[in-house]
Amino acid sequence: HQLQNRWALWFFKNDSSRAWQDNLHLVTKVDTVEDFWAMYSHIQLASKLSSGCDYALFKDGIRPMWEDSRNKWGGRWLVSLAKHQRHSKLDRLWLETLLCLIGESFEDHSREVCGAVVNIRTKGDKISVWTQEAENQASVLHIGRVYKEHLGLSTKAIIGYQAHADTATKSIRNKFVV
Amino acid sequence: GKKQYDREFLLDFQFMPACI
Repeated sequence: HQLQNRWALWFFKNDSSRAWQDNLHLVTKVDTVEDFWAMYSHIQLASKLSSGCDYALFKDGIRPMWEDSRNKWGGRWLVSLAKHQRHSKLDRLWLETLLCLIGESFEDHSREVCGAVVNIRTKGDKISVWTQEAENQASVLHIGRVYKEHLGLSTKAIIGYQAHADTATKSIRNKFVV
Repeated sequence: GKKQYDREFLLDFQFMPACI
């Protein structure tokens, strides 16, 4: 069962003696439902990774970094988890995120999606969905609303969208919330 | 057409043995 897009899985392992980009490794690419599950069942669950590690699933040709031309003007819907949620929620939310991506859950706005990242951090893990144009309000909001619904977050929970350009200059603010 | 799959469809493949 062919996917709409080919997706690349990346793994980041923090080693401060090396440059950031040297810690980023392409694991594999998948373009069928069957290959996606073969990949998923062969890698560690996100909750089993050590702190400082990331997984990223991005469309083929887009590197999981702000600097990529397809990310440069974009941003991310960010889900921040509390420390205790690593064992109760992280793996389920990350899998739902992956299924939204490969299943093209955002209808026509799926073309705005670049990928998703899970950051494993001592302070609290994070999951984000990256889109390519932070100024494209209609797409960003549609993706945010559908994503929140797929994660099963309560209507009281608020998730925010941040432009990478703001994050890069540390002037972090929510450009949109749903 | 665009290949869209909902989560239930995708999950059905999770534990399916690979075809050889």
